[in-house]
This record gives sequence, structure tokens and C-alpha cells, in this order.
Amino acid sequence: EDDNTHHDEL
Amino acid sequence: MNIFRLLGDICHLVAIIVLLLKIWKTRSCAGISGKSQILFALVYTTRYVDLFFTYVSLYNSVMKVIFLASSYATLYLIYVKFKATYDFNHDTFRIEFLLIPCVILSLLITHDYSPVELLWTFSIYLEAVAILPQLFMVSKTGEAETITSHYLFALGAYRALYIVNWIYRYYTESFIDGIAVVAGIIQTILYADFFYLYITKVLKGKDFKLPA
Repeated sequence: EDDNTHHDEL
Repeated sequence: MNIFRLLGDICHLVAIIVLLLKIWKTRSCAGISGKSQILFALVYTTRYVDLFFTYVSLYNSVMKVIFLASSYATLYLIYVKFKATYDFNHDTFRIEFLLIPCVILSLLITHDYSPVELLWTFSIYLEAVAILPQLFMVSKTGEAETITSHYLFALGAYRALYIVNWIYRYYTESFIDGIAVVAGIIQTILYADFFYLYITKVLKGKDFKLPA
């Protein structure tokens, strides 16, 4: 899965 | 997590707390743009909708709650508690000219068309320009209280540190998010003029006044 759709930054 | 992002988040937290303290201690929101604060509350609301169903870390969830709570508390102080001190004559930036382009752009350039992702993208674009009403207000009044200039410096420094974080992550994790990086660079550039004035004036103990 495109890791951009999991945002780990605030 | 890396030191640059941690320092960035701390700067962000300091900015929000400095603003809240300024309004609470002086019991006045003179010189503060309520419109920018509305935009920031909207940024956090649209970005942190995943607060309840995506768990990244305790730190991430706690900070999201703090940012959400403090931005709405600031709105309450400006528009309810210290409404009489709100300088609406100088806070006249038309925020629809920011909101509409951000909505359009987030539909044109986004990683994914899921609702949460579209809201995230919108919040990234909006955050880049959310400070404009405040900078516009400072340019109209020609000055800012020293405490307000510290708030702006911390807020500008937060995203500048995030740029360093993205460079660091690119080289250490080969992670890069083009949308966040481009918006973050634009956001930081908007502070450039302010940074110059802050460093040449406020740090020398002078008042923050724009050259007439």
C-alpha cells in the first residue's frame, strides 16, 4: 500500500 | 521519529502555548488574527480526523489532542471570552480566497482520493497559507507585540525544522512525501520576511515594527 496514505507525522 | 521532527513539534507546541498565555495573561487578543486561528483549527480538525481510528504512537495521539484542544481554546478566548479586545478592523483577510484554492488543489493533487486522505491533503495545503491573515494584520498595523513575534517565530521555526526532518528521512529512510515537502517549503518561505525582521530587530531588543 502506498505508504503516503499512512501519515505518521503531526 | 528524529531530533529535527521532535524539535519541530516542540516549537509548534511552544508557539501554541505562548499564544494562549499571551491572550490569557494580557486578557487581550489585540494584534492576533482570529482568522488565522480559525484556519489553524480547521487544519488540525481535517488532519486529525484519523485520531480515533489510526493509532501511530502515544506521543502522536497526545500531541494531536493537545493541538486540537489548544486551537479551539484559542478560538474561544478570541471570539468569546476576550471578544471585546478582538481587533476585527485589522483582521480583514478574505479567508475564502485561501479555502477555495486549497479545496480545488487538494482535489487535483493528492496521493489518494479516500475521504481521510483528501482531508489530510487539504489540511497540508491550508496550513501552508494559514498564517497569511496574521501576517497581513501585522503588515496593516505595522507592528506586533514582542510576545506575538515570539509566537510567529516559533510557528515558523516548526515547519522549517520539519523540512530538515524530511531531508533527514529522505537520506535515512528514503521516505519522501512531495505534497508535504512542497507545502512546507512554501509555508516557511512566507515567514522569510518576518524571520529577517525578527532577527534584526526583536533579538536586538527593539520593538517589532515594519519599516514604514
